[in-house]
Amino acid sequence: MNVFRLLGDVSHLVAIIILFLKIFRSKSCAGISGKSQVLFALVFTTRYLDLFTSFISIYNTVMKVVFLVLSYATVYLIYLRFRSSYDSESDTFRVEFLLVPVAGLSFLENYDFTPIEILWTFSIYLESVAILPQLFMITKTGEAESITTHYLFFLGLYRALYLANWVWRYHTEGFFDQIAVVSGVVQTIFYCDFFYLYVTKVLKGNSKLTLP
Amino acid sequence: SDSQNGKDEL
Repeated sequence: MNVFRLLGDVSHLVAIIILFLKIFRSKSCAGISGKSQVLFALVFTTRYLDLFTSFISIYNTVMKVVFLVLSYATVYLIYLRFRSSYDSESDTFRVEFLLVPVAGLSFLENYDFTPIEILWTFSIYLESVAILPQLFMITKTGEAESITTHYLFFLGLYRALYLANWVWRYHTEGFFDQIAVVSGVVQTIFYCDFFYLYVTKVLKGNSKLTLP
Repeated sequence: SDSQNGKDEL
């Protein structure tokens, strides 16, 4: 565990908590893509199956359980509890265009042709594109509440910090996970345009992010 | 082995 990895995990946790509390306290999921949140719940489910097969550390187990519980709780808030506020007409990204290629690629390019390993690979590939329905929704409506942009900032920052963690681990331990690193680079690239808008607009005091 | 790569990460 290095400082980049720890800050990455904290950033990930902060992002998920921001989104959950935003929906819970405002009793509304307006502007939030339910599709992206279902994809993230699927990411955690398929990645953390090793909770049942191997123990790594208390930290590892607790974080995995927290991510799983919060992701399903968020999906519950969007699709059941505050369903009336869900903007399904703006959440029109076709997720099958992500799921089919990602599933196909995880069968072709993995470390071991076993169910748990293919599902882990699937989760890594899927995570790299799971935010696209949310970004698509913001592009379509042309705006996002600032609290939603804080969520996106921490979610993007998390994988960028993991990139630094992988550089660190490569130099200190010789650790190199090609699938995670390539996907992590792709994932971070998707956030670059958003990072630019976040710094130039939201951090300058605008109450909302509006697209030009 | 490679298949254990990344499993200590989240």
